[in-house]
Amino acid sequence: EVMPTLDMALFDWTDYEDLKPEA
Amino acid sequence: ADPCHEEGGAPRACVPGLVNAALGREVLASSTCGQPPTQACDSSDPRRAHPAALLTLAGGTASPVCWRSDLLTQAPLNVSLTVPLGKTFELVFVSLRFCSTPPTSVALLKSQDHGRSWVPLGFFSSCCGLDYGRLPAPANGPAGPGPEALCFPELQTQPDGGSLLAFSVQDSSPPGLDLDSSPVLQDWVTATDIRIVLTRPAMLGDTSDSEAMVPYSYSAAELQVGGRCKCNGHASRCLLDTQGHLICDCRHGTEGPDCGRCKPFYCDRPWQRATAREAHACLACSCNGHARRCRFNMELYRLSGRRSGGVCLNCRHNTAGRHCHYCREGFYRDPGRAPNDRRACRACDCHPVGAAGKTCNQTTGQCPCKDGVTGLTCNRCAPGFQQSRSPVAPCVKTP
Repeated sequence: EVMPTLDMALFDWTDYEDLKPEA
Repeated sequence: ADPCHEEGGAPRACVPGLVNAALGREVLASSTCGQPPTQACDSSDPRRAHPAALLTLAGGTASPVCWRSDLLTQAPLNVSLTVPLGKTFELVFVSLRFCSTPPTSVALLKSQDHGRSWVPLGFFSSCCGLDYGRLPAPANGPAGPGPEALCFPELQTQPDGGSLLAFSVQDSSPPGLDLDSSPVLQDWVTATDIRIVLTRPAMLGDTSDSEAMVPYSYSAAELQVGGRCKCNGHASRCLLDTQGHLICDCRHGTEGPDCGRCKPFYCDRPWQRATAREAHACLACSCNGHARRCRFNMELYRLSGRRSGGVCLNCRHNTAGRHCHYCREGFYRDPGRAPNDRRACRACDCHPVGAAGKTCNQTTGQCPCKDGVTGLTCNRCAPGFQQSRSPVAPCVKTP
């Protein structure tokens, strides 16, 4: 089974702003 | 044929040919006749001038043929002839032909630092003790283990009755001493300049009584300094550089006027003089084509069994290590490319959320994945997991 790649748009960065990778 | 390499390309010791190192060189005489002019010598008239340049004239027949000193009427009676050779040579012999009655005492000196300091090579005198404070040379060479400046009792007489100063380095070295294996002999034959000091004229008796002296002048020709351009076994010839300086045409990864050091990238082992047995070529550092500079590390050299001590500097193309033989952090070896390929190291490219770090396995390229995450770059959820909204735990078990 090939899983889809992680969708960055789905992540909620509210509590992890400092971890958010630069675009 | 390349004298410095075997047919198969292996390095071998090579030396420039034997030459007269004084030929065409300027000679500095402490006294030369003709100033002021006399009946016999006038420095401003080529037909009656006896300049020191005649001693080392290259080619042609000059007339007059001999250098002549000024008339020596009072002490000091020393006259020196100095020949800067322009670079280091390994001496074989020195000779000087006298055009008139030769002096009874002559000292031969050499410099290894272009005339800053001088050491004696030998003396010629019928009064070794009186003139130089030395015993006459033993018939079978020096008694000590190394070469030494001996005092030879007389000059050579030529078939035509003339006299010749003939000095051979062999005469002042103990028999059996080998240039390849004796650093002392190597030092002994090395010279940048030669000086001949004509110490005492033959025709003068008591030199302390200047009133009793008969006017006398030294006269000589054909000053020869037989030797080989010193290249430490790493060149077969010497050339003039762009500034007119004589330099070795260095091979074996060496450089410098005498091939006395390794070229910048050729420092995998220490510099050594070549011998007949072993060329001791400087070896290039092994950097897989990813570095242009390296340095020598004696500790590593010893640890390697005296095989390799080079450490590559500033490895490029994302490589690292002593030989630029592995990839730097954040990169991994592409198995499809050769180690010297510019693109041999690929970026790990670990996923910013799915991976637990940015450093992947250097061989496989596998990034460290968070729980439930899979893939070489940790960019997918593993089977049985699904993407969450939390960047801390991007994949959670499927309910």
